[in-house]
Amino acid sequence: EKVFIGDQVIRINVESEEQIQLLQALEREQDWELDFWLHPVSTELPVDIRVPYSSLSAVKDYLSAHNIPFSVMINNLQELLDEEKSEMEENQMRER
Amino acid sequence: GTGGFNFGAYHPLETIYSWMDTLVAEHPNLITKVEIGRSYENRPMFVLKFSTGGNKRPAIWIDTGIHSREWVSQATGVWTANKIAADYGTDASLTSLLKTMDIYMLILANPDGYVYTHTSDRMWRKTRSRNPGSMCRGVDPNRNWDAGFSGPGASNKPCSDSYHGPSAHSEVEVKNVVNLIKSHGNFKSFISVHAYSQLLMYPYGYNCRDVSHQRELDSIGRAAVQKLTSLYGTRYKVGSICKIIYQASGGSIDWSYNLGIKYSFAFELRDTGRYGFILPANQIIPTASETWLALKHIMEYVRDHPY
Repeated sequence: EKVFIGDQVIRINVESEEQIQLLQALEREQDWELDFWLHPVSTELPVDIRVPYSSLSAVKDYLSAHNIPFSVMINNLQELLDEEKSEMEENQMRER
Repeated sequence: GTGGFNFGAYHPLETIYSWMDTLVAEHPNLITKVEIGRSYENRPMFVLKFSTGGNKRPAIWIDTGIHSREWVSQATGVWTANKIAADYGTDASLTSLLKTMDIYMLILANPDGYVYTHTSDRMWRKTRSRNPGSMCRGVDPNRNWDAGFSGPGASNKPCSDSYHGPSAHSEVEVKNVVNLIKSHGNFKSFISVHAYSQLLMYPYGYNCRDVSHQRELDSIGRAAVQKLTSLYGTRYKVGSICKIIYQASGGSIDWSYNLGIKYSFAFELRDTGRYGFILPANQIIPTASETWLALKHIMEYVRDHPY
């Protein structure tokens, strides 16, 4: 099963068209294996990116270098997934 | 009975499928479970058909979970099916709707993908078909419909999460729905439920031109969202896919609209701004409850505006 230990989901509230283009360039960056949950499309919608642990510093450097403010929406995705799974297992036991 | 089923929890495919059987058993005069075909990995695709009789009466289509990782979508589908069953006979508006129309619900529109999110990769979005010549599997089932197929906003790369596939309707999961809708021939509304961005959208996605019924669809959407927002204050945007998100070709509601199904909408369900696709299970019932108010508004409008 694929694990996401240390992966973070970053949220960017886009402020300008320029930032959208910079994020679209980031989206084209294959090496960092980014998973865009919400794509850079308009200043009215946030952009959410799941960033593998191995790419975190590079992506955060990119965003800081271009003055794109971001927040960490999910600090450790695998922890959240583990909670989700254990909740399901509890529920299934209860139902059984 | 379904009384022991926890609608405030996420469930694997097997549990949802067996729950369907208990729901149908409890409402034999209202609901039938129809297999509309098999998935790529040979799983049955079941539609719950809500009907009070007659043959090929005007019908409403609702699908959830076409992008497998959007779990609140499938969970909302389960809750909604139960709501329709529970309220038929007591809610006058819904009862009158089911007197003249049928409702078809496909809760697991991407069964293989859904199982894969439970067993192997929680972040899986696409189908699980093999792509000849590529290590990467799967097609984005909402880029595979014959509406501007392979145009902007879809990728021709099999490893992309928005890969459109080798050809329109190449995915058997899409083809099964297309065959049912076309052979029935009397669907008046097509509603596809996704997550997460809090949007209610209408065609087009594959181009940014206004559809001829844009004004009507927009006003329906805004009225529906007003009802949704009234429950918990969840804010939604309304507009065409192309104008409020991005140009995305090969989408289901563009196909249904072009087929003549006027009342075609796509929901993107709630995002609390903290969890994205991993919306906690305690958000399922609030999400489903608010969505129901919008869904019901659209269905009542369809009932009152036959064409």
